[in-house]
Amino acid sequence: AEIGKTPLDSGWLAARSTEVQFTGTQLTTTHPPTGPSSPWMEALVPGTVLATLVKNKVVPDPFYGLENEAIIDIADAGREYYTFWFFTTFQCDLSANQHCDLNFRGINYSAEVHLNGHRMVLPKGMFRRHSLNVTDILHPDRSNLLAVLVHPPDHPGKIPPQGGQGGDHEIGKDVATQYVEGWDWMAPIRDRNTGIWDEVSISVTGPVKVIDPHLVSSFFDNYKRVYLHTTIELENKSAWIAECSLNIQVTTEVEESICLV
Amino acid sequence: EHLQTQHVSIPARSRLQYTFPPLFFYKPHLWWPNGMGKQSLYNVAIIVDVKGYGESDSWQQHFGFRKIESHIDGATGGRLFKVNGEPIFIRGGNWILSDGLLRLSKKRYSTDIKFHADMNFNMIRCWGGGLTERPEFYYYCDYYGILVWQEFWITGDVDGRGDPVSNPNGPLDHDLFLFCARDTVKLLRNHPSLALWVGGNEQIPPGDINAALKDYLRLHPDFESVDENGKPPEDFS
Repeated sequence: AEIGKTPLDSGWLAARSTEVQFTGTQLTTTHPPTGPSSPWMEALVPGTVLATLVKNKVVPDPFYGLENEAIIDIADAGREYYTFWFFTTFQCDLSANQHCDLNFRGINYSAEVHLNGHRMVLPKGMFRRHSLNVTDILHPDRSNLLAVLVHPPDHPGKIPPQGGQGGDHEIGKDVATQYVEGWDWMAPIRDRNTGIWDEVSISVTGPVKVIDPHLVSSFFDNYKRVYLHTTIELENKSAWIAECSLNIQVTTEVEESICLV
Repeated sequence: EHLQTQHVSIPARSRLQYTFPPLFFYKPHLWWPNGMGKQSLYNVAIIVDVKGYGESDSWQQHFGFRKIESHIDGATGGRLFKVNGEPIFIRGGNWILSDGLLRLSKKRYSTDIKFHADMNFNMIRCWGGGLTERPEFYYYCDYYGILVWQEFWITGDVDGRGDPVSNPNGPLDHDLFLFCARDTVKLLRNHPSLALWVGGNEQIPPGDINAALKDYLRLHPDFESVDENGKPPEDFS
Protein backbone atom coordinates (compact mmCIF):
# COMPACT_ATOMS: atom_id res chain seq x y z
CA ALA A 1 0.00 0.00 0.00
CA GLU A 2 1.10 3.55 -0.66
CA ILE A 3 2.32 5.51 2.37
CA GLY A 4 -0.22 8.17 3.36
CA LYS A 5 -3.83 8.85 4.18
CA THR A 6 -6.89 7.62 2.25
CA PRO A 7 -10.28 9.06 3.21
CA LEU A 8 -13.16 6.59 3.48
CA ASP A 9 -15.94 8.89 2.28
CA SER A 10 -17.91 6.81 -0.20
CA GLY A 11 -19.77 3.53 -0.40
CA TRP A 12 -21.19 3.79 3.12
CA LEU A 13 -24.46 2.16 4.08
CA ALA A 14 -26.52 2.81 7.22
CA ALA A 15 -29.36 1.12 9.07
CA ARG A 16 -31.25 1.68 12.32
CA SER A 17 -29.71 -0.66 14.88
CA THR A 18 -33.06 -2.01 16.03
CA GLU A 19 -33.78 -3.16 12.49
CA VAL A 20 -30.54 -5.07 12.01
CA GLN A 21 -30.70 -8.67 13.22
CA PHE A 22 -26.97 -9.36 13.00
CA THR A 23 -24.16 -8.63 15.42
CA GLY A 24 -21.14 -6.54 14.52
CA THR A 25 -19.10 -9.71 14.19
CA GLN A 26 -21.62 -11.21 11.78
CA LEU A 27 -21.87 -7.98 9.77
CA THR A 28 -18.13 -7.97 9.25
CA THR A 29 -17.67 -11.68 8.59
CA THR A 30 -20.54 -13.86 7.40
CA HIS A 31 -23.48 -11.47 6.92
CA PRO A 32 -22.37 -8.13 5.46
CA PRO A 33 -25.08 -5.96 3.90
CA THR A 34 -25.07 -6.37 0.16
CA GLY A 35 -26.45 -2.99 -0.85
CA PRO A 36 -29.03 -0.29 -0.11
CA SER A 37 -31.97 -2.60 0.45
CA SER A 38 -34.12 -2.39 3.58
CA PRO A 39 -33.16 -1.83 6.33
CA TRP A 40 -29.93 -0.56 4.78
CA MET A 41 -29.71 2.74 2.91
CA GLU A 42 -26.96 4.82 1.32
CA ALA A 43 -25.25 6.83 4.05
CA LEU A 44 -23.61 10.24 4.22
CA VAL A 45 -20.24 9.93 5.90
CA PRO A 46 -19.15 12.33 7.18
CA GLY A 47 -22.58 13.53 8.26
CA THR A 48 -25.25 12.86 10.83
CA VAL A 49 -27.90 10.16 11.05
CA LEU A 50 -30.47 12.82 10.18
CA ALA A 51 -28.45 13.82 7.10
CA THR A 52 -28.58 10.19 5.94
CA LEU A 53 -32.33 10.01 6.57
CA VAL A 54 -32.86 13.26 4.63
CA LYS A 55 -30.67 12.02 1.79
CA ASN A 56 -32.85 8.92 1.49
CA LYS A 57 -36.09 10.95 1.82
CA VAL A 58 -37.05 8.94 4.90
CA VAL A 59 -37.70 12.27 6.62
CA PRO A 60 -38.23 15.72 5.07
CA ASP A 61 -35.50 18.34 5.09
CA PRO A 62 -35.84 19.98 8.52
CA PHE A 63 -34.62 23.34 7.26
CA TYR A 64 -37.55 23.92 4.88
CA GLY A 65 -40.73 25.50 6.25
CA LEU A 66 -41.97 23.75 9.36
CA GLU A 67 -40.81 20.33 8.18
CA ASN A 68 -38.78 19.84 11.36
CA GLU A 69 -42.09 19.31 13.16
CA ALA A 70 -42.62 16.16 11.09
CA ILE A 71 -39.46 14.51 12.39
CA ILE A 72 -39.67 12.61 15.66
CA ASP A 73 -37.47 13.98 18.43
CA ILE A 74 -35.02 11.72 20.22
CA ALA A 75 -36.69 12.61 23.53
CA ASP A 76 -39.90 10.97 22.29
CA ALA A 77 -38.41 8.22 20.18
CA GLY A 78 -35.66 7.13 22.56
CA ARG A 79 -31.91 6.93 21.99
CA GLU A 80 -32.22 3.56 20.24
CA TYR A 81 -34.22 5.17 17.43
CA TYR A 82 -31.22 7.25 16.40
CA THR A 83 -28.63 4.54 17.15
CA PHE A 84 -27.37 3.51 13.71
CA TRP A 85 -25.03 1.05 12.08
CA PHE A 86 -22.72 2.41 9.39
CA PHE A 87 -21.01 -0.03 7.06
CA THR A 88 -18.40 0.14 4.32
CA THR A 89 -15.60 -1.85 2.77
CA PHE A 90 -12.07 -0.90 1.81
CA GLN A 91 -8.94 -2.44 0.35
CA CYS A 92 -5.53 -2.15 1.96
CA ASP A 93 -2.77 -4.51 0.95
CA LEU A 94 0.13 -3.92 3.31
CA SER A 95 3.66 -4.99 2.54
CA ALA A 96 6.20 -6.15 5.11
CA ASN A 97 6.85 -3.64 7.93
CA GLN A 98 3.91 -1.48 6.92
CA HIS A 99 1.30 -0.49 9.46
CA CYS A 100 -2.26 0.77 9.09
CA ASP A 101 -4.36 2.98 11.37
CA LEU A 102 -8.11 3.47 11.07
CA ASN A 103 -8.87 7.08 11.97
CA PHE A 104 -12.08 8.83 13.02
CA ARG A 105 -11.77 12.63 13.32
CA GLY A 106 -15.14 13.03 15.04
CA ILE A 107 -17.97 10.78 16.20
CA ASN A 108 -21.01 11.95 18.12
CA TYR A 109 -21.16 10.51 20.70
CA SER A 110 -19.68 7.03 21.20
CA ALA A 111 -19.28 3.97 19.03
CA GLU A 112 -18.34 0.34 18.61
CA VAL A 113 -16.09 -0.43 15.67
CA HIS A 114 -16.12 -3.86 14.09
CA LEU A 115 -13.51 -4.73 11.49
CA ASN A 116 -13.33 -8.21 9.99
CA GLY A 117 -14.93 -9.68 13.09
CA HIS A 118 -12.83 -7.79 15.63
CA ARG A 119 -14.56 -5.38 18.04
CA MET A 120 -13.11 -2.12 19.38
CA VAL A 121 -14.87 0.47 21.55
CA LEU A 122 -14.60 4.19 20.83
CA PRO A 123 -15.10 6.15 24.05
CA LYS A 124 -17.46 9.09 24.53
CA GLY A 125 -16.85 12.63 23.36
CA MET A 126 -17.82 14.53 20.21
CA PHE A 127 -14.58 16.49 19.91
CA ARG A 128 -11.85 13.88 20.00
CA ARG A 129 -9.99 11.91 17.38
CA HIS A 130 -9.72 8.13 17.46
CA SER A 131 -6.86 6.24 15.85
CA LEU A 132 -6.94 2.42 15.86
CA ASN A 133 -4.01 0.24 14.85
CA VAL A 134 -5.65 -2.34 12.60
CA THR A 135 -2.51 -3.74 10.99
CA ASP A 136 -2.98 -7.25 12.30
CA ILE A 137 -6.64 -7.59 11.40
CA LEU A 138 -6.62 -6.40 7.80
CA HIS A 139 -7.25 -8.91 5.04
CA PRO A 140 -4.54 -9.00 2.42
CA ASP A 141 -5.82 -9.26 -1.18
CA ARG A 142 -9.51 -8.85 -0.38
CA SER A 143 -12.02 -6.37 1.00
CA ASN A 144 -12.01 -5.38 4.63
CA LEU A 145 -15.47 -5.16 6.19
CA LEU A 146 -16.02 -2.21 8.54
CA ALA A 147 -19.15 -1.67 10.63
CA VAL A 148 -19.56 1.17 13.13
CA LEU A 149 -22.41 1.28 15.65
CA VAL A 150 -22.89 4.93 16.65
CA HIS A 151 -24.72 5.87 19.85
CA PRO A 152 -26.31 9.32 20.41
CA PRO A 153 -25.23 11.61 23.27
CA ASP A 154 -25.91 10.17 26.73
CA HIS A 155 -28.12 13.13 27.69
CA PRO A 156 -30.09 14.21 24.61
CA GLY A 157 -32.65 15.98 26.86
CA LYS A 158 -36.23 17.02 26.21
CA ILE A 159 -37.48 20.08 24.41
CA PRO A 160 -39.88 22.10 26.60
CA PRO A 161 -43.11 23.17 24.85
CA GLN A 162 -41.98 26.77 24.97
CA GLY A 163 -38.56 25.89 23.49
CA GLY A 164 -35.81 28.04 24.91
CA GLN A 165 -32.07 28.29 25.04
CA GLY A 166 -30.65 24.78 25.01
CA GLY A 167 -33.96 23.07 25.79
CA ASP A 168 -33.89 21.45 29.22
CA HIS A 169 -30.07 21.85 29.32
CA GLU A 170 -29.42 18.10 29.66
CA ILE A 171 -27.12 18.13 26.62
CA GLY A 172 -24.71 20.28 28.66
CA LYS A 173 -23.92 17.22 30.77
CA ASP A 174 -22.11 15.73 27.75
CA VAL A 175 -19.09 17.00 25.84
CA ALA A 176 -20.99 17.72 22.66
CA THR A 177 -22.36 20.62 20.70
CA GLN A 178 -25.12 22.34 22.68
CA TYR A 179 -27.25 24.16 20.08
CA VAL A 180 -28.90 20.84 19.17
CA GLU A 181 -31.62 21.21 21.82
CA GLY A 182 -32.73 24.38 20.06
CA TRP A 183 -31.95 28.04 20.67
CA ASP A 184 -33.49 31.42 19.93
CA TRP A 185 -32.14 31.12 16.37
CA MET A 186 -32.51 27.38 15.79
CA ALA A 187 -35.11 24.61 16.02
CA PRO A 188 -34.05 21.47 17.90
CA ILE A 189 -32.03 18.95 15.91
CA ARG A 190 -33.98 15.73 16.26
CA ASP A 191 -31.03 13.32 16.36
CA ARG A 192 -28.84 15.78 18.35
CA ASN A 193 -26.28 15.48 15.52
CA THR A 194 -25.61 11.80 16.21
CA GLY A 195 -23.28 10.27 13.64
CA ILE A 196 -19.85 9.92 12.10
CA TRP A 197 -19.72 13.65 11.63
CA ASP A 198 -16.12 14.17 10.54
CA GLU A 199 -13.56 12.50 8.33
CA VAL A 200 -12.89 8.75 8.40
CA SER A 201 -9.61 7.59 6.91
CA ILE A 202 -6.97 4.91 6.89
CA SER A 203 -3.32 5.88 7.07
CA VAL A 204 -0.48 3.62 6.02
CA THR A 205 3.01 4.13 7.42
CA GLY A 206 6.27 2.28 7.71
CA PRO A 207 7.64 1.37 11.13
CA VAL A 208 7.65 4.98 12.37
CA LYS A 209 4.68 7.33 12.39
CA VAL A 210 4.64 11.13 12.73
CA ILE A 211 2.05 12.39 15.22
CA ASP A 212 0.73 15.93 15.75
CA PRO A 213 3.60 18.21 14.75
CA HIS A 214 3.62 21.58 16.49
CA LEU A 215 4.88 24.66 14.65
CA VAL A 216 5.66 27.89 16.51
CA SER A 217 7.44 31.01 15.31
CA SER A 218 9.36 33.58 17.36
CA PHE A 219 10.26 37.07 16.18
CA PHE A 220 13.22 39.34 16.89
CA ASP A 221 14.63 42.68 15.65
CA ASN A 222 11.33 44.03 14.38
CA TYR A 223 10.45 40.85 12.46
CA LYS A 224 13.80 40.67 10.64
CA ARG A 225 15.02 37.59 12.53
CA VAL A 226 12.46 34.84 12.76
CA TYR A 227 12.76 31.28 14.04
CA LEU A 228 10.49 28.36 13.29
CA HIS A 229 10.31 25.87 16.14
CA THR A 230 9.03 22.41 15.33
CA THR A 231 8.19 19.64 17.75
CA ILE A 232 6.84 16.26 16.71
CA GLU A 233 5.90 12.99 18.31
CA LEU A 234 7.26 9.83 16.74
CA GLU A 235 5.92 6.35 17.32
CA ASN A 236 7.98 3.28 16.50
CA LYS A 237 5.57 0.45 15.93
CA SER A 238 8.24 -2.12 15.14
CA ALA A 239 9.92 -4.59 17.47
CA TRP A 240 13.37 -3.19 16.73
CA ILE A 241 15.20 0.10 17.29
CA ALA A 242 14.39 2.45 14.41
CA GLU A 243 17.27 4.58 13.14
CA CYS A 244 15.49 7.55 11.65
CA SER A 245 16.44 10.37 9.40
CA LEU A 246 14.09 13.30 10.03
CA ASN A 247 13.81 15.86 7.30
CA ILE A 248 12.08 19.22 7.59
CA GLN A 249 11.72 21.48 4.59
CA VAL A 250 10.02 24.85 4.26
CA THR A 251 9.08 26.09 0.83
CA THR A 252 7.21 29.00 -0.61
CA GLU A 253 5.82 29.39 -4.07
CA VAL A 254 7.43 32.48 -5.60
CA GLU A 255 5.81 32.02 -8.99
CA GLU A 256 3.47 29.46 -10.36
CA SER A 257 5.24 26.08 -10.17
CA ILE A 258 8.50 27.63 -8.92
CA CYS A 259 9.29 27.04 -5.26
CA LEU A 260 11.97 28.59 -3.10
CA VAL A 261 13.57 26.16 -0.63
CA GLU B 1 18.59 27.44 5.73
CA HIS B 2 15.11 26.10 5.43
CA LEU B 3 16.05 22.47 4.93
CA GLN B 4 17.34 20.33 7.76
CA THR B 5 18.01 16.67 8.44
CA GLN B 6 18.41 15.15 11.89
CA HIS B 7 19.07 11.61 13.06
CA VAL B 8 17.08 10.00 15.86
CA SER B 9 16.95 6.48 17.30
CA ILE B 10 13.60 5.33 18.59
CA PRO B 11 13.41 2.30 20.90
CA ALA B 12 11.14 -0.57 19.85
CA ARG B 13 7.41 -0.10 20.37
CA SER B 14 7.73 3.32 21.93
CA ARG B 15 6.88 6.96 21.44
CA LEU B 16 9.11 9.96 21.86
CA GLN B 17 8.85 13.70 21.41
CA TYR B 18 11.50 15.42 19.31
CA THR B 19 12.20 19.12 18.78
CA PHE B 20 14.17 20.21 15.73
CA PRO B 21 16.82 22.91 16.17
CA PRO B 22 15.06 26.17 15.20
CA LEU B 23 15.05 27.07 11.51
CA PHE B 24 16.21 30.63 10.89
CA PHE B 25 14.42 32.97 8.49
CA TYR B 26 15.52 36.48 7.53
CA LYS B 27 12.58 38.77 6.85
CA PRO B 28 10.08 36.07 5.92
CA HIS B 29 6.86 37.13 4.25
CA LEU B 30 4.41 37.66 7.09
CA TRP B 31 0.82 36.45 7.21
CA TRP B 32 -1.62 39.34 7.57
CA PRO B 33 -5.36 39.41 8.23
CA ASN B 34 -7.75 40.45 5.48
CA GLY B 35 -7.26 44.13 4.64
CA MET B 36 -3.82 44.51 6.26
CA GLY B 37 -1.65 42.75 3.69
CA LYS B 38 -1.08 39.42 1.98
CA GLN B 39 -1.81 36.05 3.52
CA SER B 40 1.66 34.63 2.83
CA LEU B 41 1.73 30.90 3.45
CA TYR B 42 4.75 28.61 3.51
CA ASN B 43 4.58 24.86 3.09
CA VAL B 44 6.21 22.93 5.92
CA ALA B 45 6.96 19.29 5.10
CA ILE B 46 8.33 16.69 7.49
CA ILE B 47 9.51 13.32 6.21
CA VAL B 48 10.78 10.45 8.32
CA ASP B 49 13.00 7.83 6.67
CA VAL B 50 13.90 4.65 8.55
CA LYS B 51 17.23 2.97 7.92
CA GLY B 52 16.70 -0.26 6.01
CA TYR B 53 13.11 0.65 5.15
CA GLY B 54 12.93 3.99 3.38
CA GLU B 55 10.24 6.64 3.70
CA SER B 56 8.08 5.69 6.65
CA ASP B 57 5.75 8.66 7.03
CA SER B 58 5.35 12.28 6.02
CA TRP B 59 3.31 15.31 6.98
CA GLN B 60 2.78 18.74 5.52
CA GLN B 61 0.92 21.89 6.42
CA HIS B 62 0.60 25.47 5.29
CA PHE B 63 2.12 27.79 7.84
CA GLY B 64 2.03 31.56 8.20
CA PHE B 65 4.50 33.65 10.15
CA ARG B 66 2.48 36.00 12.31
CA LYS B 67 2.42 37.25 15.87
CA ILE B 68 -0.97 37.83 17.47
CA GLU B 69 -1.29 39.65 20.78
CA SER B 70 -4.43 40.67 22.63
CA HIS B 71 -5.41 42.08 26.00
CA ILE B 72 -8.48 43.44 27.75
CA ASP B 73 -8.53 47.24 27.60
CA GLY B 74 -9.00 48.64 31.11
CA ALA B 75 -10.92 51.68 29.90
CA THR B 76 -13.51 50.00 27.70
CA GLY B 77 -13.48 46.37 28.84
CA GLY B 78 -13.06 45.38 25.21
CA ARG B 79 -10.34 43.10 23.87
CA LEU B 80 -7.71 44.81 21.75
CA PHE B 81 -5.72 42.88 19.17
CA LYS B 82 -2.38 43.45 17.47
CA VAL B 83 -1.10 41.45 14.54
CA ASN B 84 2.62 41.59 13.77
CA GLY B 85 2.84 44.56 16.12
CA GLU B 86 0.14 46.56 14.33
CA PRO B 87 -3.19 47.38 16.01
CA ILE B 88 -6.15 45.97 14.13
CA PHE B 89 -9.76 47.12 14.25
CA ILE B 90 -11.75 43.91 14.52
CA ARG B 91 -14.77 43.53 12.24
CA GLY B 92 -16.23 40.17 13.06
CA GLY B 93 -18.93 37.72 12.16
CA ASN B 94 -20.52 35.22 14.51
CA TRP B 95 -20.44 31.56 13.44
CA ILE B 96 -22.13 28.41 14.64
CA LEU B 97 -21.59 25.93 11.81
CA SER B 98 -22.18 25.83 8.09
CA ASP B 99 -24.83 23.09 8.13
CA GLY B 100 -27.05 21.73 10.91
CA LEU B 101 -26.75 18.21 9.52
CA LEU B 102 -22.95 18.49 9.54
CA ARG B 103 -22.51 18.01 5.78
CA LEU B 104 -19.38 20.12 6.07
CA SER B 105 -18.12 20.43 2.52
CA LYS B 106 -14.95 22.23 1.47
CA LYS B 107 -16.90 24.11 -1.19
CA ARG B 108 -19.35 25.45 1.38
CA TYR B 109 -16.51 26.46 3.74
CA SER B 110 -14.70 28.19 0.90
CA THR B 111 -17.80 30.10 -0.19
CA ASP B 112 -18.90 31.11 3.30
CA ILE B 113 -15.48 32.26 4.43
CA LYS B 114 -14.75 34.14 1.20
CA PHE B 115 -18.09 35.86 1.71
CA HIS B 116 -16.91 37.07 5.14
CA ALA B 117 -13.68 38.35 3.57
CA ASP B 118 -15.62 40.06 0.76
CA MET B 119 -17.69 41.82 3.45
CA ASN B 120 -14.39 43.27 4.67
CA PHE B 121 -14.51 41.22 7.88
CA ASN B 122 -11.29 40.11 9.49
CA MET B 123 -12.52 37.78 12.23
CA ILE B 124 -14.98 34.92 12.73
CA ARG B 125 -16.00 33.96 16.23
CA CYS B 126 -16.95 30.29 16.63
CA TRP B 127 -19.64 30.22 19.32
CA GLY B 128 -19.25 27.83 22.27
CA GLY B 129 -22.63 26.21 21.68
CA GLY B 130 -21.58 25.09 18.21
CA LEU B 131 -18.55 23.26 16.83
CA THR B 132 -14.89 23.68 17.22
CA GLU B 133 -14.43 24.07 13.53
CA ARG B 134 -12.63 21.60 11.30
CA PRO B 135 -9.19 21.91 9.64
CA GLU B 136 -10.89 22.64 6.29
CA PHE B 137 -12.61 25.69 7.85
CA TYR B 138 -9.29 26.89 9.21
CA TYR B 139 -7.59 26.29 5.87
CA TYR B 140 -9.90 28.79 4.18
CA CYS B 141 -9.55 31.25 7.07
CA ASP B 142 -5.77 30.99 6.61
CA TYR B 143 -6.24 31.56 2.89
CA TYR B 144 -8.65 34.50 3.07
CA GLY B 145 -7.08 36.16 6.12
CA ILE B 146 -9.89 35.67 8.62
CA LEU B 147 -8.76 35.51 12.25
CA VAL B 148 -10.62 32.90 14.31
CA TRP B 149 -11.89 33.34 17.86
CA GLN B 150 -12.59 29.77 18.92
CA GLU B 151 -14.66 28.94 22.00
CA PHE B 152 -14.85 25.65 23.89
CA TRP B 153 -18.15 23.86 24.59
CA ILE B 154 -19.58 25.90 27.45
CA THR B 155 -22.56 28.26 27.21
CA GLY B 156 -24.11 30.25 30.03
CA ASP B 157 -27.58 29.17 28.98
CA VAL B 158 -26.78 25.48 29.35
CA ASP B 159 -24.01 25.66 31.94
CA GLY B 160 -24.74 27.89 34.88
CA ARG B 161 -27.74 30.16 34.40
CA GLY B 162 -31.50 29.87 34.62
CA ASP B 163 -34.01 28.94 37.29
CA PRO B 164 -33.34 26.28 38.40
CA VAL B 165 -29.68 26.79 37.59
CA SER B 166 -28.61 24.69 34.61
CA ASN B 167 -25.61 22.39 35.05
CA PRO B 168 -23.71 24.74 37.40
CA ASN B 169 -20.67 22.49 37.28
CA GLY B 170 -20.64 22.16 33.49
CA PRO B 171 -20.35 18.75 31.83
CA LEU B 172 -20.46 15.70 34.09
CA ASP B 173 -17.07 14.38 33.06
CA HIS B 174 -14.46 17.11 33.43
CA ASP B 175 -11.60 14.81 32.48
CA LEU B 176 -13.37 14.01 29.21
CA PHE B 177 -13.89 17.72 28.52
CA LEU B 178 -10.21 18.40 29.07
CA PHE B 179 -9.15 15.40 26.97
CA CYS B 180 -11.29 16.70 24.10
CA ALA B 181 -9.86 20.20 24.60
CA ARG B 182 -6.27 18.95 24.41
CA ASP B 183 -7.00 16.88 21.32
CA THR B 184 -8.77 19.78 19.61
CA VAL B 185 -5.88 22.15 20.30
CA LYS B 186 -3.49 19.62 18.75
CA LEU B 187 -5.73 19.36 15.69
CA LEU B 188 -5.89 23.10 15.02
CA ARG B 189 -2.87 24.76 16.62
CA ASN B 190 -0.75 25.22 13.49
CA HIS B 191 -3.21 27.39 11.59
CA PRO B 192 -2.11 31.03 11.35
CA SER B 193 -5.73 32.20 11.44
CA LEU B 194 -6.23 30.75 14.92
CA ALA B 195 -6.13 33.89 17.07
CA LEU B 196 -7.77 33.22 20.41
CA TRP B 197 -9.12 30.33 22.50
CA VAL B 198 -12.02 31.22 24.79
CA GLY B 199 -13.39 29.04 27.60
CA GLY B 200 -17.03 29.41 26.56
CA ASN B 201 -19.86 31.73 25.64
CA GLU B 202 -20.93 34.32 28.23
CA GLN B 203 -19.71 32.06 31.01
CA ILE B 204 -16.50 31.12 32.74
CA PRO B 205 -16.07 27.33 32.75
CA PRO B 206 -16.08 25.49 36.11
CA GLY B 207 -12.97 26.36 38.12
CA ASP B 208 -10.98 23.20 37.53
CA ILE B 209 -11.68 23.23 33.79
CA ASN B 210 -10.88 26.92 33.50
CA ALA B 211 -7.61 26.53 35.42
CA ALA B 212 -6.58 23.53 33.31
CA LEU B 213 -7.38 25.31 30.03
CA LYS B 214 -5.35 28.34 31.09
CA ASP B 215 -2.48 26.05 32.00
CA TYR B 216 -2.60 24.14 28.69
CA LEU B 217 -2.71 27.31 26.64
CA ARG B 218 -0.20 29.49 28.47
CA LEU B 219 2.83 30.70 26.54
CA HIS B 220 5.80 28.37 27.01
CA PRO B 221 8.29 30.11 29.32
CA ASP B 222 11.05 29.82 26.71
CA PHE B 223 9.12 32.16 24.47
CA GLU B 224 8.97 34.82 27.16
CA SER B 225 12.72 34.91 27.78
CA VAL B 226 15.19 36.44 25.36
CA ASP B 227 18.72 37.64 26.02
CA GLU B 228 19.91 41.25 25.84
CA ASN B 229 20.31 40.93 22.06
CA GLY B 230 16.82 39.62 21.62
CA LYS B 231 18.05 36.07 20.93
CA PRO B 232 16.31 32.98 22.27
CA PRO B 233 18.16 31.11 25.04
CA GLU B 234 21.07 28.81 24.18
CA ASP B 235 19.15 25.69 25.08
CA PHE B 236 16.12 26.74 23.11
CA SER B 237 15.73 23.43 21.31
